[in-house]
Amino acid sequence: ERSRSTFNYGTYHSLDAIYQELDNLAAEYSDIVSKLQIGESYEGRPLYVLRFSTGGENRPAIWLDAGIHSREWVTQASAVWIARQIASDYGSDPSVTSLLNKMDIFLLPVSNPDGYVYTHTMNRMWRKTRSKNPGSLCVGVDPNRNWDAGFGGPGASSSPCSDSYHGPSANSEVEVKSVVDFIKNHGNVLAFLTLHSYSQLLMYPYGYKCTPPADDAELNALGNAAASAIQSLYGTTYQVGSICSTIYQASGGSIDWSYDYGIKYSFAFELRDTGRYGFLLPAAQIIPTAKETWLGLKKIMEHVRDNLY
Amino acid sequence: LETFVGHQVLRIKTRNEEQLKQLRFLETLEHLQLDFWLNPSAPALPVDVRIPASSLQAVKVFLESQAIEYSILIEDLQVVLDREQQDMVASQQV
Repeated sequence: ERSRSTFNYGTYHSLDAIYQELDNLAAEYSDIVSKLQIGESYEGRPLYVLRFSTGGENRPAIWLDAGIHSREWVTQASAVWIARQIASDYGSDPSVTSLLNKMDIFLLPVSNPDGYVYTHTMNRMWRKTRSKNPGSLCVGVDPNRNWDAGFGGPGASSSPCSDSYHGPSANSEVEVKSVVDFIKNHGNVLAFLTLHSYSQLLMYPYGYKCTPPADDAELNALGNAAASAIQSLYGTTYQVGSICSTIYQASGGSIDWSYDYGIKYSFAFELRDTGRYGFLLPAAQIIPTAKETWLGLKKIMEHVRDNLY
Repeated sequence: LETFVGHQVLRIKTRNEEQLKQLRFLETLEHLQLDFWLNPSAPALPVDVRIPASSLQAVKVFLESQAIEYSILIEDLQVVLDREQQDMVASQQV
C-alpha cells in the first residue's frame, strides 16, 4: 500500500493526508527524495521540505514553496503534484535529469500549516498565520508581509485585524523565520520560487519599492519565456512584471527578501483562476493548473541550471 | 465553523484612479467586513471582494452611486464551499 500511492491529486486534501503523501514520495523515490523538517509552526506543526538530490555536498539549489496564504488551496495541491512529477521525471526526462545531476531542489508544499488546518476546520477564508497578537483580539499575521524587505512599508497594514497585517517585526512569524534560517544556513540557493493564487501573474522584485531590480532585463525575459511555456499547454495567459508595476506596492514580501539576499532568480506565481471562482478553484482544475505551472517552473529552473552564478 | 451563507463576491472593474481611490476608501470601512481577494491596484486589473450578506446592499448602493461597474463573481459563497466539501468527501470515499 505504501509503495503504490493512492493519493488522488485531483482533489483537495487535509494537512495530514498531504504529509502522508510526502512520506510516500520519500519512500517510493528514496534514491533522490528525502523529507526534512526545517522548523515548527506557531501551533507546533512540522514544516516539512522535500529535498530532491542526487548526491554531492552543498550543491547549488532551487527553493520552491506554496501555501504561504493558507486559503489558496490550489497552490499546495499543485506543489504536491509537482513533487511527484519531479521525482518521476528524474531518469526519464533529460532536462530534469540534467538539472538534478547538477542542482538540488527544496520544495515546501505547505508554508503555513496552522492557517491551512484552520481553513479546513474553522474558516475557509483564512489567509494569515495563527499567531496571537498581544493586546489585540485579532489573530494572525500576513506571512507575505513579514519578510525583512522594506518591512512595514507601503502595501502592508499595521493593524492586527487586517488581512495584510505585517506583524510586530520582520521574521516575527516562525513560519517565515524557519525558511529564512534554512536558506541562510544552506548558503547556495540560486533561485527562490513561490506559488500564490490567483490572477495569472508571474512577478519578480520589487514590491516594496518601484525601482527596477538590477537584473530587470534578464528576469523579465525569463518571466516571459516561462509565461509562454505555461500558455503552450492550455492557453492560460500570464502577465509578467515586477510586483510594483504589475499590481501595487507591497512591502515585506518573500521574493524581495530573497532577491536582496542575493538570490537573483526570485519569482512569485499567481496561479490561475477560471475567471469565476477566484482562489476557490474547483478540484477538477488542480491537475491542469499544476501541469501548466510546472512547465513555467521548469523553464526557470533550466535557465538557472545553465546560468549558475 | 464560519459559514458564508449569502456572502457574495463581486468583480469590480474600475475605469480610472478616482474610482480606485473610492474602493480604497471602502477598504478602510472595517464595519463592512470586506475581504478583498484582489486588492485595488490598477484600473486595468479587476478588484474582487467578498461581501457579507449584511453589507451587500450598502456596498452595491455605494458602487452604483459612484457609477462603478461590477458583476457578481460568486452568487452565494456557501454554495461553492459546500460543493468543495462534497468533492473532498467523495474523493475520500473512493
